[in-house]
Amino acid sequence: MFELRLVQGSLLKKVLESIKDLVNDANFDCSSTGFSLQAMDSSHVALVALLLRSEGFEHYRCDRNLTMGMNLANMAKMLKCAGNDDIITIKADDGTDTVTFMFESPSQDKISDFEMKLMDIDSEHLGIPEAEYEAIIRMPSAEFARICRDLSSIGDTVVISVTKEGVRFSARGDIGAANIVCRQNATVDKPEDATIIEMQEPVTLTFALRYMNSFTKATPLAEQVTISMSSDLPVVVEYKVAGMGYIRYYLAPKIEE
Amino acid sequence: PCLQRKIFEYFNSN
Repeated sequence: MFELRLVQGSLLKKVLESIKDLVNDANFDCSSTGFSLQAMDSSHVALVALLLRSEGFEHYRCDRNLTMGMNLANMAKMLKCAGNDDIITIKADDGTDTVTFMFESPSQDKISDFEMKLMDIDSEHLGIPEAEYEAIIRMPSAEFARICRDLSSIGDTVVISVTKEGVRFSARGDIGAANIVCRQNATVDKPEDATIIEMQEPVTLTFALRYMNSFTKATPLAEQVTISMSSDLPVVVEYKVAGMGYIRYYLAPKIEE
Repeated sequence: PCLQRKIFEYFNSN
């Protein structure tokens, strides 16, 4: 028996919106640690890792480890039927091939349940080694989304370069070129507006903007985004999920041939 | 021209 209950159901809706365009089908792993997922996009260029810790749920019961294969577009369709203020419960009984999503309105006057078929998904689970990153940027997530959106009107790739001066996002295309430099700015009224750059070594990497833009679908989840970079390693773009976990996107760099 | 690397070139299969 697996059951989780999340009073702030909108979080789960936002989580699904953040991954459904990147990944078609994925295995959700349910364990005593929490509700997690690791999946690559169909081109095997990006990887998303989600963790929602069991302590973050109002109720969490997992009698034995369970893997639930779901089509994320279908799951998102079902979660779209939950109101933003609804409490969401996810239930799966042992030995069944369905999962039930239950939505309760805050005043308890409307209760819906949606049953979805599970799938057998043959997915590869990758071991992600702990790494010391040469540069870590923390910045407002909305600002990062704006930069990715603006640069994708200029080119297909972004060069992210961290130096003592700050972090530079550059794109180049048929119509011209663009450079956006963000400097460290810790002296702001609100901590969520800060840009903090921790640099051990200068680092410059090139990435496909299509994926970066897809990652920014997670912007409604967190005021800040953390971008961790090292030479010739995938970048990690991390959004925290309201004290209960994270969504981390890993993106392999483009390299000069 | 740039070559797009794959994610599994960096992370080992479990």
